[in-house]
Amino acid sequence: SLSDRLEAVFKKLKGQGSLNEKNIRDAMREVRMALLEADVHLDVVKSFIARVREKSLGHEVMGSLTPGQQVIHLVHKELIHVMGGVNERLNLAAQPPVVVLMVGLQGSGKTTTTAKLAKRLIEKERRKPLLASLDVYRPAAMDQLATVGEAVGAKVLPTSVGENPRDIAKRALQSARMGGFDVLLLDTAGRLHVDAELMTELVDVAELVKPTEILLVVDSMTGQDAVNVARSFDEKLNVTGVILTKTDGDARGGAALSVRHVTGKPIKFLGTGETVDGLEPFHPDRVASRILG
Amino acid sequence: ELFIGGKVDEALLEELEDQLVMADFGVETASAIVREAKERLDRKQKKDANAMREALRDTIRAHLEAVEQGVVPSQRVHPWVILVVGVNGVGKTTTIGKLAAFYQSNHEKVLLAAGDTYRAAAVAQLQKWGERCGCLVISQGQDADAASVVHDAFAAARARRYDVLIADTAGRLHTKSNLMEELKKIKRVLGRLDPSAPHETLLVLDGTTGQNAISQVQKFHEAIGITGLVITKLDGTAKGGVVVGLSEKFKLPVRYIGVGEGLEDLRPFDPRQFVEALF
Ligand SMILES: Nc1nc2c(ncn2[C@@H]2O[C@H](COP(=O)(O)OP(=O)(O)OP(=O)(O)O)[C@@H](O)[C@H]2O)c(=O)[nH]1
Ligand SMILES: Nc1nc2c(ncn2[C@@H]2O[C@H](COP(=O)(O)OP(=O)(O)OP(=O)(O)O)[C@@H](O)[C@H]2O)c(=O)[nH]1
Ligand SMILES: [Mg+2]
Ligand SMILES: [Mg+2]
Repeated sequence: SLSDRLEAVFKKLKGQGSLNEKNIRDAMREVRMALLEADVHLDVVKSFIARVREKSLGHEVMGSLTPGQQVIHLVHKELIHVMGGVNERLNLAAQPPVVVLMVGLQGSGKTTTTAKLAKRLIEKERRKPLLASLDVYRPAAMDQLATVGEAVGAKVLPTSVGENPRDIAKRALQSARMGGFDVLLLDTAGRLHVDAELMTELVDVAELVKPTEILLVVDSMTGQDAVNVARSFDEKLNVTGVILTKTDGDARGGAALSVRHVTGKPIKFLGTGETVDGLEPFHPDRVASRILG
Repeated sequence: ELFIGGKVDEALLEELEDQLVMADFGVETASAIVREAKERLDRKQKKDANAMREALRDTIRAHLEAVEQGVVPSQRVHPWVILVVGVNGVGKTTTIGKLAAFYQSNHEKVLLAAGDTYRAAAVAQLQKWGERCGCLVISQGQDADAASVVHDAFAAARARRYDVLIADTAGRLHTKSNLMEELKKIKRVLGRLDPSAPHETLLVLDGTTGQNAISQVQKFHEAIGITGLVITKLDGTAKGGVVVGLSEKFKLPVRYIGVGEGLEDLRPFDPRQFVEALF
């Protein structure tokens, strides 16, 4: 583990002494390796290490913590600082129906997460959400949303054959208004950030329905590509938050740091399972500990 | 830009390692590959940056070719059973649709088993793919026993003389032991019908996955024995570099890559093309 590796770096430094240039350099090499193994993007690691190095220089090694533990403490503290100390909630402060748009790469967990959010809105926030699928491409995508949506007691917009995503979005907004729904959750088709046509489709939909939340759904086992995806989606849409899914596995989840670093947007929730109650508010300290391994 | 002329110094080697890390090679593999490429370069006449680029490509390709396996022989058992497994959302069901079309284009009669009896609309999704390629899909609907569906599909494949049976399974995280047990059960059931089945067990990996791919391969391989990998979503910007370390560690061939969401978007894995796409 990182703490064992740091102990090895510092085992010559006993009792008093400060973290200096030389032992910091060795320690930072270990931290760099740990973060890369955790899938944090290389550029993000470099900038992160530079900050931690600065904070460690001249730091007095005192008290009951070993130098290795002190470095871990500084790294952990900086990780939490970067990832957003306070966990932010879903922004529902808008004229109803508040529109939430779910976006992200193929298979990241958007449809499942839409149902999880609906359950949370119904049970915890006492809201009445309407769910709608804009996914006209994936076989049985609309069936999937209808099934999981109804399973949590949410209304799902009925589908109409041959409709395009822009028209479905308009119809969904209208139905949400007419039906007195407080929130409109829009599930979209998975797409590549480099697919110009599909990214334009998303920009057009956002223009039509003016979402209060645009949530980027990211698979927690994503590797270096997380920065490319996050940057593109954020540049085109100005996302308002991120949801990291499949955190019930053993992926270290460094994508969380990469995405946060590149977009500055808050990670709002974590997907913690396949069932509809597998959603938790983002806990920066837990995610930080896991990245460190 | 990285390779135009110039000499091969420590700075270039570090830069190359960085490039590999950003392609998801992983720190250890990136550094080992660059070291090996440098040794290859040292044995050459020309030692400039361009030669280093060649050495790097040759090294990576060599690692991938070492575990590459030829096309499956045509004299096969009937039905030839392919079990498709992997974690959630990687592209198993879509890959099966593409594989079915691929085998059919070689005049093989393909049957599909809707072994995902868990996720919402999973059976409907596979049925749609079956329609697209004109393949029969054996299913029992949601919450049926997955092993029982696969059992029925095998019986149908054998009775009606199908050439290939492809079994879809529910996505599952490799860390969930009860779900891995379900896979073992499916394998046992197939083994009782034909001791050599499944003849191919494909683990599907998402091309955007980072170092967690190692844990995925490890756990699935330990549980049921994997015979080949499929890397999907390489039509995005992810490079899938983790396969280089995987080939070293597990000696498993990459069979196919997925390069899109359509029926035609499957390619047999070509190490040369893969390396070209890296840089
Ligand atoms: N274990 C686990 N599985 C999850 C989680 N979130 C989603 N999944 C699973 O991941 C797979 C993909 O989920 P979907 O909701 O279909 O993903 P999607 O983003 O809508 O996919 P596309 O619409 O094809 O882009 C399914 O098998 C889900 O059950 C999670 O937090 N944990
Ligand atoms: N761009 C791209 N998308 C792909 C590729 N392969 C699959 N997909 C998409 O990835 C998403 C998930 O595919 P599925 O086939 O449902 O994945 P799965 O592994 O069966 O998912 P679960 O059964 O829920 O575990 C869908 O939107 C597919 O269209 C590929 O090679 N390229
Ligand atoms: Mg979906
Ligand atoms: Mg599937």
